[in-house]
Amino acid sequence: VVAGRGVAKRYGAGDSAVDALRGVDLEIARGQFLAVMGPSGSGKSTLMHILAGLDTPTAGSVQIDGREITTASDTELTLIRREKVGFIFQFFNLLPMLTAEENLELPLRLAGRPIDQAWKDELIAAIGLGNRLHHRPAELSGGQQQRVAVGRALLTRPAIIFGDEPTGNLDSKTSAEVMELLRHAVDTFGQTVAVVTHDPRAASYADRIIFLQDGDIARDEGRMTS
Amino acid sequence: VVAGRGVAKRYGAGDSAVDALRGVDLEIARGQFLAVMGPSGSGKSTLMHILAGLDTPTAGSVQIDGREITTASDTELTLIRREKVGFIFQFFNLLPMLTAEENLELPLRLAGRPIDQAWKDELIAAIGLGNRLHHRPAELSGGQQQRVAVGRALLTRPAIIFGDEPTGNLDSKTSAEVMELLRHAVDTFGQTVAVVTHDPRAASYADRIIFLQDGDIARDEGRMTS
Ligand SMILES: Nc1ncnc2c1ncn2[C@@H]1O[C@H](COP(=O)(O)OP(=O)(O)OP(=O)(O)O)[C@@H](O)[C@H]1O
Ligand SMILES: Nc1ncnc2c1ncn2[C@@H]1O[C@H](COP(=O)(O)OP(=O)(O)OP(=O)(O)O)[C@@H](O)[C@H]1O
Ligand SMILES: [Mg+2]
Ligand SMILES: [Mg+2]
Repeated sequence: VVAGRGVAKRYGAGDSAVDALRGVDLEIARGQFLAVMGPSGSGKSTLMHILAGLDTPTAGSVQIDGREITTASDTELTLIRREKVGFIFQFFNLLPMLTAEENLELPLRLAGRPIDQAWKDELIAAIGLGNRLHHRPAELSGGQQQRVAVGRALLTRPAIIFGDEPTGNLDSKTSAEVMELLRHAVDTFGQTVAVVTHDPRAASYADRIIFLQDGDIARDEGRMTS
Repeated sequence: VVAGRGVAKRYGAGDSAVDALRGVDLEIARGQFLAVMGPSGSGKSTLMHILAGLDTPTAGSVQIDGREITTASDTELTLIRREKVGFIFQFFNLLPMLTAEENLELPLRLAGRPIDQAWKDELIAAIGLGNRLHHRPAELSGGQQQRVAVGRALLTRPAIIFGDEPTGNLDSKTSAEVMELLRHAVDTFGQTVAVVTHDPRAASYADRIIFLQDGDIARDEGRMTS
């Protein structure tokens, strides 16, 4: 459902240039649960943003559901992202002036699509935010904000969900609940999920694990066995 | 060096009031390395902010180095914080217009204090940011920004360092380096450190672990044995 070929990202030029990604090839099949691991600064967030159409590569191509996004116009790209991509940001990107519930529903409302109330109720119960729906992000703990971001991505059921450290601020019990929720979406309705994580326990929920190092894929393996 | 008595924090009023902290008593002795754990939303960040003088409790008292901060004027409080407290925020709070190096040095420059160049060099090497000093936060990965925040708190050698999830965005190798750095500061020059963490491996560096639950201390134990 997502295919990146020769994806490269360079910042700056000359001696001080930083090659955040050095020509990465990656195909994510429909219904796959992928984990991306690697040292701090190895290019994980950069890769996720480029595959999700949130950033442009310096070289290479990226296709989402068959559509080449590196040559898409701004309008086309916005539409593809809105229809096909859910993103759980490393630092949440919630809108501070909206409540948790409004943040949850925002992508669907922007896309003019109806809200599946049963799925929404199931999500709210699973992420444990029932009594926080009317609070704004500033009134929520770090982990609560992260859970709103997770719910927001899952509610739209996009072609692919990218998560950048979706459990980085969560205790082990809540981390497990979030990963089970993502696993449940993959198993019950074929959601495709790709998460960056530093947590081996979170990675153990995935079907496939990729290890980045210095902007390149160092290893590509099936399920981690504990 | 820090003593909180009956520390309570209530948001809102009436039926919808949230008791983030319910009368917490906590003394942190000089040279102690304390870890604070507990479920998402249990009050950890709230407790840290109040003990550090960054937030006011609804009830109770807090003393830093013998100074009662709940009754201090704004000016006095700013001075106490600047002289005595270092804080590693859950979401870093770096200044976007300053480079990594400028962010590192900012608290010392604001306090008009000289920079210990040897300690600064040692820190930069330990947190692995040597080739990123002239980048601004937006040009740094999540983990790199977190390491700048860690370095900034350690550079000032304050009476106490509070860390809110200081390794939440770091891979295991870098997490270990950060915790070793904090441990090194405690062991070699008696730095007092209190960190909130969800990571049992990070907590294993501490001398004492406190578990919060629903705004109260549920357990208070010596070093975690693995
Ligand atoms: N301004 C506010 N209004 C209402 N409730 C608030 C406000 N700020 C914080 N809270 C609530 O206080 C509780 C404690 O929050 P706190 O940020 O201290 O939790 P935490 O233990 O740090 O959680 P996490 O592990 O998720 O970071 C949470 O339930 C949160 O929703
Ligand atoms: N605008 C920029 N200018 C220069 N270098 C940049 C810029 N943005 C990112 N980088 C560099 O690109 C590299 C990859 O960054 P990225 O955020 O993808 O890492 P990451 O694997 O997500 O790290 P972490 O685990 O710390 O979140 C880092 O070394 C970072 O310093
Ligand atoms: Mg990152
Ligand atoms: Mg917190």
